[in-house]
Amino acid sequence: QLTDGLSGAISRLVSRGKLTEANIDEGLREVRKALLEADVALPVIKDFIDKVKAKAVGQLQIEGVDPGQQIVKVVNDELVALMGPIDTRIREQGNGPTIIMMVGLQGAGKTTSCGKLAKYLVEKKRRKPVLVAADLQRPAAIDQLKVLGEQLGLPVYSEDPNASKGLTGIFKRGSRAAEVCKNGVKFATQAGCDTVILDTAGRLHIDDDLMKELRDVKERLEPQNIFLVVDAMTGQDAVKSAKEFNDQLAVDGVILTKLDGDARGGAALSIKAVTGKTIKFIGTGEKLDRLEEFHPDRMASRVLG
Amino acid sequence: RLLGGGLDEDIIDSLEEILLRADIGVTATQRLIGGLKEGYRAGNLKDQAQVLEFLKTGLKEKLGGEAPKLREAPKPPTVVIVAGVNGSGKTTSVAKLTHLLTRGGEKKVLLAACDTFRAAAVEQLATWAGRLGVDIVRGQTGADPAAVAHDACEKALKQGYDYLVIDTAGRLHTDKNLMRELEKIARVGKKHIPDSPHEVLLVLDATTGQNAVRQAKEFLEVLPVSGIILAKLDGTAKGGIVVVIREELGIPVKFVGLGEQPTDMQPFDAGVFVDGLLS
Ligand SMILES: Nc1nc2c(ncn2[C@@H]2O[C@H](COP(=O)(O)OP(=O)(O)OP(=O)(O)O)[C@@H](O)[C@H]2O)c(=O)[nH]1
Ligand SMILES: Nc1nc2c(ncn2[C@@H]2O[C@H](COP(=O)(O)OP(=O)(O)OP(=O)(O)O)[C@@H](O)[C@H]2O)c(=O)[nH]1
Ligand SMILES: [Mg+2]
Ligand SMILES: [Mg+2]
Repeated sequence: QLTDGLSGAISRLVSRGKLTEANIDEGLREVRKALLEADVALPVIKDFIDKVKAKAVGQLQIEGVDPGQQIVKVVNDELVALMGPIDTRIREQGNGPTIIMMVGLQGAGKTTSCGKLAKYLVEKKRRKPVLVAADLQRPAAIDQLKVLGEQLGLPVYSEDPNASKGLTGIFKRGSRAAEVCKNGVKFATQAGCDTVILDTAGRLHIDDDLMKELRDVKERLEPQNIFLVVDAMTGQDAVKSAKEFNDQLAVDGVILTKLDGDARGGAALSIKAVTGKTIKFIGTGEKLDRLEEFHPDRMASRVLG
Repeated sequence: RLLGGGLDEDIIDSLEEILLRADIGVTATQRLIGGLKEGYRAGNLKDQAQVLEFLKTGLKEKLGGEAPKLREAPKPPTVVIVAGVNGSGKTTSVAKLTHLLTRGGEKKVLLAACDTFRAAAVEQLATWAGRLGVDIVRGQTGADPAAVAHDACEKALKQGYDYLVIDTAGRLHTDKNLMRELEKIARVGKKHIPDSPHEVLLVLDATTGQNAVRQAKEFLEVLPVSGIILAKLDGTAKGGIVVVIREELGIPVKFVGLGEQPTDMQPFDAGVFVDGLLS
């Protein structure tokens, strides 16, 4: 069930006969190359190869299996184990609306994923969500979320980004987003809605002010779920940004977007390895019905190519 | 971060990590490291400083020398199409290009809002047009983007604009229909401006890994891509993949995006970029 790419490469290299430490090393060189081409981060590859080697060496006594295929099986199983388990759980709130906060780098797909998640929650979990437009800086970000809300027939809470501009001088920057979020939760409670999805502005993990803004939102709202939204075509940088977002916010899960493309998606492994947080959902298109639950075995095949 | 000044093959190998983590990719990295080892064995590279210099020179050569400028058509309007995958930074880059063109008060710029699909895409570009004081052509929601492009080309020609910059919807290069749509956007302009588009800029997100090469290949199949805008280089990603794209496809980087404001774009400087790759 693995595609021919890696299996083919390994079986060409690894001579017939039983598995030896020498041909394990040969096979693993191919694995390393495949994972690099799939955009898995280099430090993650190193740890992964060590783990796989230990497991493969542990199988040296097993006879009668093609050694190349044996290596591929160990690699695939280890990849699935590392990226799993399947966990689409969304933590609920006992008294008051369940809050889901969406964060991530610019352009990752947060706003679109807010819409998708809202649709999923309505259709699969019978929830009544409110979308909160907490991106006060991107031109027409609020409009974008409002359009999605209209398409879904769901309420969108928003405030004029220029409102209380006079007062903003008194409060330090970063309290506006938290303010909007807080008011959004109030609005949801009054409207009898049980879920709030907060759309935040994209930002760099190295922007101290904007990361502080997210910490403020977290502190003031105590969201039950913080989801990091990541573009599946992200390269080596995935470990840096994911680690920083997770270190500062302790995210609850990851949404990997744009998997309808042909990116191998090695970022999936990098992020799981470095944060320990599971990928809960994947985005597979621009339309709002394009959200699926994450399956580690399908991702493993894709990454291995 | 290299230790002391001494040189051996292990030290050369350790450079592999810097190159791979900069998204240069396996094949290009192996070739570069191979070249360094040859130089070392031939006795041409004797210390770390020389190795680094040799590497920088090699990378700069692959990037193609002098930074090309934004093209200007023999007679106005110059038609620029901005394309790329979803979320890469196209609309913001259009705003930045507009700022570069209009800040000196010299060029009269017209924008075309050819993303007629995504929620509030037209509003986003219209907001920038308002802030930058330039005119914008827009169609009805869900209008055929080629129709908007056609109208914009006609207006740009008849009303004496120097530049027409066309913002297109994000699309994955794997979507055949959307790639055909892009081809059509470029084609309809020729009715009024036969040698358009004069410049086609592919916007790449600097955080993108090896998939960027596939993106560049596929977009080049449908449009005469003449340059890359490498956006979001103000993050921690190095964008090394543009080295491979320049080498394999001949597409040069023309601009780098360094932030979210109209002033946050600069012409590509290979020297500065390569220093950043290896830092
Ligand atoms: N093909 C595809 N496109 C997607 C997917 N998810 C989002 N997009 C597109 O990616 C682009 C960016 O999506 P947004 O939702 O605006 O991203 P964002 O993270 O909110 O962006 P910022 O708020 O600017 O940081 C849009 O063109 C979306 O339609 C997906 O799963 N597949
Ligand atoms: N930090 C940083 N952010 C950028 C840069 N360029 C664009 N962005 C941000 O990236 C996000 C996406 O930018 P857009 O211009 O909407 O991207 P797009 O390619 O037009 O997106 P779609 O039309 O949805 O495909 C926005 O939040 C921008 O502010 C850049 O150079 N640096
Ligand atoms: Mg957004
Ligand atoms: Mg756009």
